[in-house]
Amino acid sequence: SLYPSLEDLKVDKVMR
Amino acid sequence: KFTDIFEKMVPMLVQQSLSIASSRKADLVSRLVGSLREATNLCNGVLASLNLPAAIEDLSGDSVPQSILEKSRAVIQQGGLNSIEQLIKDLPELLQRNREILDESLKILNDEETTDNELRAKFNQRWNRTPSGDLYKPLRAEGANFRNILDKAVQADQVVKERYNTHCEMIALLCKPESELCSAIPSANPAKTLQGSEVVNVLKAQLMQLDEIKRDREALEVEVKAVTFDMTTKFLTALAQDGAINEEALTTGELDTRYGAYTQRVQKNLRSQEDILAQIQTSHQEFAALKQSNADANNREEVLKKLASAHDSYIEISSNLREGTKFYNDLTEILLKFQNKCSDIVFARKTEREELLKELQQS
Repeated sequence: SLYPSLEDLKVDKVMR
Repeated sequence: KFTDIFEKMVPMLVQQSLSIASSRKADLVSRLVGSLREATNLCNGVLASLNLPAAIEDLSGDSVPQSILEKSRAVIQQGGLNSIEQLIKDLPELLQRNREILDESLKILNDEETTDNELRAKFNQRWNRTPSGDLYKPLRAEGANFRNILDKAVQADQVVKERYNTHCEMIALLCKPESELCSAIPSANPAKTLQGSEVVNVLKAQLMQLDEIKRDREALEVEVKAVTFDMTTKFLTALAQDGAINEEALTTGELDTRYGAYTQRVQKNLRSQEDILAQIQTSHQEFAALKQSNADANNREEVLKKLASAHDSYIEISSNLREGTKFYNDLTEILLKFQNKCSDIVFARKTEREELLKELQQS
């Protein structure tokens, strides 16, 4: 794939 | 009618393990599908370079070979040059929108930090809250990551643009009506004597085999993508029994079970293609020797090869543009969430600032 992956960013991180 | 709304809730460790397992699965699927697609690209490239199947269809020397006509129709049906031109035009706007959201988000952090620093300079120790600069480090790190991603996207846009520039002329020709296409392809002496010759029949059969191998790949891709499984129970069990989760072992074990057979089928398919392509290349050499080429025939062949390549390029560019458009749209959603995080924290800081100012004025 040509464009960067956004998979990591789609996961909602737990807000502290 | 009781439903447990906490049914899906799992211990943090399980949640993290599930997330990693999901990544591993995505990687494996991506690799498998990637090698299938690579094989198809390779196959198409080899055929185009040999002017197959056009060369064995082209026995009149002046009409448009059937496979080229089909490629032309396929490209026209998908919207031709216009549809990709439009998508290419849209890319800079999509990029800009994303840049603006990111810039705006970081700006409100900067502005609040500036005010906070001014007040700290004014009140010194009495302004005793955590400096904004310290508080905003994680968000700014996220912002820097987004910038990185946008920079990479800009490079990807360039690649697509260059691909388009390289091939747009031939793609435009491929989109012309049959009569125009016909006149644009140089004529050559008909090779009627080759019709029915053994090597042509052999090539036809080999090309059909190759087609079947390609179709198998399409089916394989669908099957591979359809595999689903849930590691939750395994992880919960491991946690309960051992107090820990050996995620890597458990996941790779499950992936072997689920995808092992597919991996083998993919390997087998790739080997079959390798074999048949080698055979095709040998047959093509025989064919070329029989064909008695001259300048006209060579010119004609060159144009036919370029037209076949133009079709493949069109497919690739379309796919790139769909990917790029989706990328920018998905990123916008993510950046809007980021923007909300920034405005939320700045709002909280402003509220806190007002309260601190009030206290300081009273004291």
